Amino acid sequence: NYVMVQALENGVTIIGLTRGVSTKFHHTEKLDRGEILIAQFTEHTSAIKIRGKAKVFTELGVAESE
Amino acid sequence: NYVMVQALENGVTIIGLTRGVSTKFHHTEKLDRGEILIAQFTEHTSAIKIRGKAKVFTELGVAESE
Amino acid sequence: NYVMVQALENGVTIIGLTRGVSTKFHHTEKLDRGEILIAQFTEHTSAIKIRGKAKVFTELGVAESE
Amino acid sequence: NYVMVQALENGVTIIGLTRGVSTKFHHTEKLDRGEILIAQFTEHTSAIKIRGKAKVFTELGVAESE
Amino acid sequence: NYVMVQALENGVTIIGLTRGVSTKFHHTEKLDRGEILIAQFTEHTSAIKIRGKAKVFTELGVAESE
Amino acid sequence: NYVMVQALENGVTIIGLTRGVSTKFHHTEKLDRGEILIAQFTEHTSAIKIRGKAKVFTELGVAESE
Amino acid sequence: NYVMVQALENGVTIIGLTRGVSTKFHHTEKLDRGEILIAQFTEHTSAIKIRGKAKVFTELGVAESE
Amino acid sequence: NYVMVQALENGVTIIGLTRGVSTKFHHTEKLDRGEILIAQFTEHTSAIKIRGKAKVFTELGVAESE
Amino acid sequence: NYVMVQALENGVTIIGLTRGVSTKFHHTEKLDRGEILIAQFTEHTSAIKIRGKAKVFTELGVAESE
Amino acid sequence: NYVMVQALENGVTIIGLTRGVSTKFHHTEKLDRGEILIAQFTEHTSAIKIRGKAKVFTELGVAESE
Amino acid sequence: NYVMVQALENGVTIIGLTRGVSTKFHHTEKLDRGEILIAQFTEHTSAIKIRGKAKVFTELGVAESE
Ligand SMILES: N[C@@H](Cc1c[nH]c2ccccc12)C(=O)O
Ligand SMILES: N[C@@H](Cc1c[nH]c2ccccc12)C(=O)O
Ligand SMILES: N[C@@H](Cc1c[nH]c2ccccc12)C(=O)O
Ligand SMILES: N[C@@H](Cc1c[nH]c2ccccc12)C(=O)O
Ligand SMILES: N[C@@H](Cc1c[nH]c2ccccc12)C(=O)O
Ligand SMILES: N[C@@H](Cc1c[nH]c2ccccc12)C(=O)O
Ligand SMILES: N[C@@H](Cc1c[nH]c2ccccc12)C(=O)O
Ligand SMILES: N[C@@H](Cc1c[nH]c2ccccc12)C(=O)O
Ligand SMILES: N[C@@H](Cc1c[nH]c2ccccc12)C(=O)O
Ligand SMILES: N[C@@H](Cc1c[nH]c2ccccc12)C(=O)O
Ligand SMILES: N[C@@H](Cc1c[nH]c2ccccc12)C(=O)O
Repeated sequence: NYVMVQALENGVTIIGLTRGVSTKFHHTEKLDRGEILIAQFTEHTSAIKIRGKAKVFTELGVAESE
Repeated sequence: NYVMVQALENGVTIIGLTRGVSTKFHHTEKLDRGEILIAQFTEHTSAIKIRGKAKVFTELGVAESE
Repeated sequence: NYVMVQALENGVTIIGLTRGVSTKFHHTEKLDRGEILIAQFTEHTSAIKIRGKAKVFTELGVAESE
Repeated sequence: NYVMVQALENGVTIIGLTRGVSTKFHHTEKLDRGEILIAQFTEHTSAIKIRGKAKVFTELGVAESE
Repeated sequence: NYVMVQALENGVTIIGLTRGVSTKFHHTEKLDRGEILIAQFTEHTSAIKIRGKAKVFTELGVAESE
Repeated sequence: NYVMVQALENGVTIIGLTRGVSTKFHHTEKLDRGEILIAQFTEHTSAIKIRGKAKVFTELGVAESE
Repeated sequence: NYVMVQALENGVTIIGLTRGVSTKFHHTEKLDRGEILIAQFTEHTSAIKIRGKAKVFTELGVAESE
Repeated sequence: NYVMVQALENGVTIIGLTRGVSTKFHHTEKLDRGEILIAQFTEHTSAIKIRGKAKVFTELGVAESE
Repeated sequence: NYVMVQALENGVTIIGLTRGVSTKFHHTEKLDRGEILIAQFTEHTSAIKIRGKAKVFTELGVAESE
Repeated sequence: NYVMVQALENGVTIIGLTRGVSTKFHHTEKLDRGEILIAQFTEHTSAIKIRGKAKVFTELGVAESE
Repeated sequence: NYVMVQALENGVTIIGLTRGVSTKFHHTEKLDRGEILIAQFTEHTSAIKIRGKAKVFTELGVAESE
C-alpha cells in the first residue's frame, strides 16, 4: 500500500498525518521539481496530504494536485 | 483501503467519523483548491464525509461532491 | 468493505443497522445535496439503509435510491 | 460479503434467516419504493429472502424479484 | 460463498443438506413465484438441492432448474 | 469450493467419495430431470462421481455426463 | 484444488498416488463411458494418473488422455 | 500448485527431486503414450524432471519435452 | 512490494526514509547511467525518494524523475 | 512459485544458489536437449542460475538463455 | 517475489544489498552473455542492483540495464 508523488514544481510538500485518536502533521517532505517520493501508509501514517503542483499516482487513479 | 479527495474549491472539508458504538466527528481536514488528501479507514475512522466541491476517488468509482 | 453514497437532494439519510441478534437503527447520518459519505461495514454495522434521492456506489454496481 | 436490494414498489421485505442448526426468520426489514438496503451475511444471518418487487444486486449477478 | 435462487413458479423448494458424516435434509425453504433466496454454505449446510422451476445463480454460471 | 450438477434425465446419481486413507462411497444423492444439486468438497468428501445424463458446472469448465 | 475427468470410453482408470516419502497407488477409480469424477488433491493424494480415453479438465487447461 | 504431463510416446519418465539440502531422485513415474500424470509440488518434491516426448502444462505455459 | 529505478544519467540517488515515528534518510544509493536498482519497502524503509533523471517503475505506473 | 526450463541443447545446467547469509552453488542439474526441469524456490534455494541454450518460463515472461 | 536478469554481454553483475538497518553489498553474481539469474528477495536481500548490459524482468515491467 503506497502512493507515488512527482513534483511538477519546486516546493511541493507531502505531509504525513498521524494514525490514532488525534490527527496531526508528523512529517513534511519537500520535493523540488521532477523529484519523486514513493510513500507507504504505515503504523504512524494513516493519511497523506499533498500541496503544490504534483502528479499523484494511487491504486484509485492518477490526479494532479495544484 | 484508502480514498483520495482532491479539492476543486477552497474550504472543502473531509470529516472522519468514529468507529464504534457511537458515531461522532473526530477530525475535520480542510483543503484548499487543488490540494489532495489520501486517507485510510482506520481503527478510529470507519466513515468519511466530504463537503464542498471535490473529486472523490474510491475503489467503487469516482464522484464529484458539491 | 465500504460503500459510497452521494446525496442528490437535501435530507438524504443513511442508516446504520446493528450487527448481532437484534437489528436496530444505531445511527442516522443526514446528507445535504452533493455531500458524500463513504461508510464501512463494521463491528457494529452489518446493514445500511438509504432513504431519499442519492447515488449509491458498491462493489455490486451503482444504484440510485429515491 | 454483502448484497444490495432496491425496492421497486412499497412493502418489499428483506428477511434474515438464522445461521445454525435451525433456520428461522430473525428480522424483516421493510422497504418503500426507491429505498435501498445493503446487508451483509453475518454471524446470525446465513440466508436472505426477498419478497415483493425489487432489484437485487449480488456478486453472482442482478435479478428482479417480484 | 453463497448462491441465489429465484423461483419462476410457485412451490420451488431449496433444501439444505447436512455437513458431516451423514447427509440429511435439515431445512426446506419454499419460494413462491418471483421470490428470491440467497443462501450461504455454512457450518451446517454443505450441499443445496433445488426442485421446481427456478433460476439458479452461482460463481460457476447460471442454470434453470425444472 | 463447490460444483453444480443439473440432471438432464431422471435417476442421475451424485456420489460422495470419502476423504482419507480409504476411498468409499459415503452418500449417493439421486436427482430427477431438471433438479439441481450444488455440493461442496468437505471434510468428508474429497471426490465426487456423477452417473447418468447431467450438466456439470465446475471452475474448470462445464461438461455433460452421460 | 481439484481436477475433473470425463471418461470417453469404458474402463478409464483414475489412480491416486500417495503423498509422502514413498509413491504408491492407493486407490483406482474405474469410470464407464460418460461418467465423471471430480477429485481433489488431498492429505493422502499428491499425484493423479489417468489411463484410457478421457477428457481431463485442470486449471492448466484441458487434455485428452488415451 | 500442480503440473500436468501427457505422454506423447511410450516410456516418458517424470522424476521427483527431493526437497531439502540435498537433491536426489526419489521417484520415477513411467507413462505410456496418451497417459496423463497430474503431480503436485509437495513436502518431499521441490523439482520435477521430464524425459521423453510429452506435453507439459504449467501455470507458466505449455511446453513439449523430447 | 518493490519498485524499480533505472538511472537515465549519472548521479541518480535513491534515498531510503526510515519507518517509524521519525522520518530520516537512512541510506542513499547512487546509480550511474543505465544501472538499475530494485528495492523493497522493508521494516526500515517506508518511503523512497528519487533525485536525478531516472525511470521509475511501480505498481501504480511508470514515471520519469528529473 | 516455480520456474520451468527446457533445454534446447545438451549440457544445459540449472544451478541452485543457497538461501541465507552466504550464496553458494548447492546443486547443479544437467539437462539434455528437450528435457524439462520444473523447479521451485525453496527453503534452500533462493536464486537459480541457467547456463547453456534453454527456454526459461517464469511468471515474468519467457526468455531464452544461451 | 523474484526478478529475472538475462545478461546481454559478459561481465554483468547482480548485487544483493542487505536487509536491515544498514545497506551493504552481501553478494555479487557475475553473468556471462546469455546466462540467466532468477533471484528472490529474501530475509537477507531487500534490494538488488544490476550493472552492465542486461534484460531485467520484473512484475513492474521489463527494462534493459546498461
Ligand atoms: N488519526 C486518524 C487520521 C485519519 C485517517 N483517515 C481519516 C479520514 C478522515 C479524517 C481523519 C483521518 C486515524 O488514524 O483514523
Ligand atoms: N460508528 C459506526 C460508524 C459507521 C460505519 N458505517 C456506518 C454506516 C451507517 C451509519 C454509521 C456507520 C461504526 O463503526 O459502525
Ligand atoms: N442484526 C443482523 C442485521 C442483518 C445483517 N444482514 C441482514 C439481512 C437480513 C436481515 C437482517 C440483517 C445481523 O447482524 O445479522
Ligand atoms: N440455518 C441454516 C440456513 C441456511 C444457510 N444456507 C442454507 C441453504 C439451504 C437451507 C438452509 C440454509 C445454516 O446456517 O446452514
Ligand atoms: N454430508 C456431506 C454432504 C456432501 C457435501 N458434498 C457432497 C457431495 C456428494 C455427496 C454428499 C456431499 C459432507 O459434508 O461431505
Ligand atoms: N480418499 C481419497 C479420495 C481421493 C481424492 N482424490 C483422489 C484422486 C484419485 C483417487 C482417490 C482420490 C483422498 O482423500 O485422497
Ligand atoms: N509421494 C510423492 C508423490 C509425488 C508428488 N509429486 C510428484 C512428482 C514426481 C514424482 C512423485 C511425485 C510426494 O508426495 O511428493
Ligand atoms: N533440494 C533442492 C531442489 C531444488 C529445488 N529448486 C531447485 C533449483 C535448482 C537446483 C535445485 C533445486 C531444494 O529443495 O531446494
Ligand atoms: N516515518 C514515516 C515515513 C513515512 C511513510 N509514509 C509517509 C508519508 C508522509 C510522510 C512520511 C511518511 C512512517 O513510517 O510513517
Ligand atoms: N543467499 C542469498 C541469495 C540471493 C537471493 N537473491 C539474491 C539477489 C542478489 C544476490 C544474492 C541473492 C539470499 O538468500 O538472499
Ligand atoms: N537495508 C535497507 C535496504 C533497502 C531496501 N529498500 C531500500 C530503499 C532505499 C534505500 C535502501 C533500501 C532495508 O532493508 O530497508
